[in-house]
Amino acid sequence: EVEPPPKDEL
Amino acid sequence: MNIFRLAGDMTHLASVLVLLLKIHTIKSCAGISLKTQELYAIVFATRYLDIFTDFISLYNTIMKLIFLGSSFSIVWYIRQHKIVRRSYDKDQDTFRYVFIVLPCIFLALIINEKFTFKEVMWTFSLYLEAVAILPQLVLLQRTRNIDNLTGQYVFLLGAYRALYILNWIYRYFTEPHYIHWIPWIAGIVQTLLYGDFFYYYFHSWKNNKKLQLPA
Repeated sequence: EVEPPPKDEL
Repeated sequence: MNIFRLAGDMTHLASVLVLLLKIHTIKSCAGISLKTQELYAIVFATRYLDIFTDFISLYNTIMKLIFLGSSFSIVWYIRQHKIVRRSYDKDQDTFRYVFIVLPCIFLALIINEKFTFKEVMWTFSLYLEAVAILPQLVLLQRTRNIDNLTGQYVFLLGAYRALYILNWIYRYFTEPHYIHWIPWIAGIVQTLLYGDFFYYYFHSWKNNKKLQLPA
């Protein structure tokens, strides 16, 4: 399972 | 970062800072719902738990700190400031927290991307943000008029929501695998809540008269 990218929105 | 996202962040930032600066300058919070402001402070506090664990960019970290600092400052002003707090009309701001917070906790526990503490808190913050404006809208309906302060504030918040939706559409078509159902649906619900308000806002602007919401 691929780690999702970090949440970059505010 | 695309232009919609940046413009969305800037209108969001403007909404909070305009409110804080005006409260600070005119020493009054008349027409502002403390409950909505407290809910927003909770939204930022629960969403930005990653502020010390994940570094995304300097922009991201600074914006998070500003949102946290300004939202808690607004709450402090309304609750604690010796002059400002006198202008807070507690009797009109009657929306019950439990009707908002409990469903959001419940939804976040059952509908989330991953059942971890941070992820559930993040999801909770999205659901809460979608409905946190409700006490403010109820207060507006109740007092039946909107001064410049609350009008601008709700207008800027609405612009932020609309721009974020454009940002998601843009990212969906330009970034591979950019699919986030939960923030999208919560965001659309939040934007729809503003739709009703906007109708009256533009109507009053067009007729150049003081805004009167229907009972």
